[in-house]
Amino acid sequence: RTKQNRISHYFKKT
Amino acid sequence: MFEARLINSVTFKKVLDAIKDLLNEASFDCSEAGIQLQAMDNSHVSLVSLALRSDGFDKYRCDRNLTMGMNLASMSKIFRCSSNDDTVTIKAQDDADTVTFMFESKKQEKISDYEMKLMNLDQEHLGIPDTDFSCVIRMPAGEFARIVRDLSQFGESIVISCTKEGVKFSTSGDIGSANVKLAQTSSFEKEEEAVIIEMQEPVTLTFACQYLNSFTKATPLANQVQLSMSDNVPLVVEYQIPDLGHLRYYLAPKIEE
Repeated sequence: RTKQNRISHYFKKT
Repeated sequence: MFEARLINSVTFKKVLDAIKDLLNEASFDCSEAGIQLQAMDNSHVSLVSLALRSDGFDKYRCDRNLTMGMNLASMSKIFRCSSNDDTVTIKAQDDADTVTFMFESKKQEKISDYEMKLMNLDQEHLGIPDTDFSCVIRMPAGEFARIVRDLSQFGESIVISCTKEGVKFSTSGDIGSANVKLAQTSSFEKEEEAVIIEMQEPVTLTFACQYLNSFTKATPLANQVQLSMSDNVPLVVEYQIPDLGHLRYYLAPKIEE
């Protein structure tokens, strides 16, 4: 099974 | 005062077509350097990043930095009222709550303008770190669109696997599985037909078809697409807009639970 991460998991808010 | 003039409205139409699948509205950040847009799709899985350089416009003036929040469906309606070869001028006053799009036909016999209300959007800017990617693949944009479309019929995800031999796109679902392998081209007649792979380390990552399909809406903008991958970081799908800028999509990979 795979899960979908969110993009904000990788890129932090500035 | 902000004013940006582009010789052919069709370029902007293509940009809108390329982002309106993923975004309902977006903020266009205008500065002396040009127009930039960064926005996540509604489900926050992908990120769209558009940059249009001021020197790519026929005329460009931006006295003060300004952010214009626009509804992309409304913007598309307006651009549908223009012919592909109309000259488009985008105008806004400083601190304005509207933006004006003016279309001029090539022979100047028809001039139309459309004023659109701007929106106040909550902006969430994400910092995109510089990454040395393990694999960078350049291939014909049409071929990438074709592969994503074909494989999407069979599964919800596509596994992209890049080695020095080539790149493999795979999927599997209820009816079976599918694989498409592309070898690096050793000789090609036209540069836009080339498949070029720069690999430091082999990479295999899984991505949702739905988003890849949305990205390929940018295909009319460029002959080639560039895919950049490293383990455990988002895929970058990049289209260069000739003489004007680029459109990049970032997509978080699917990971094993």
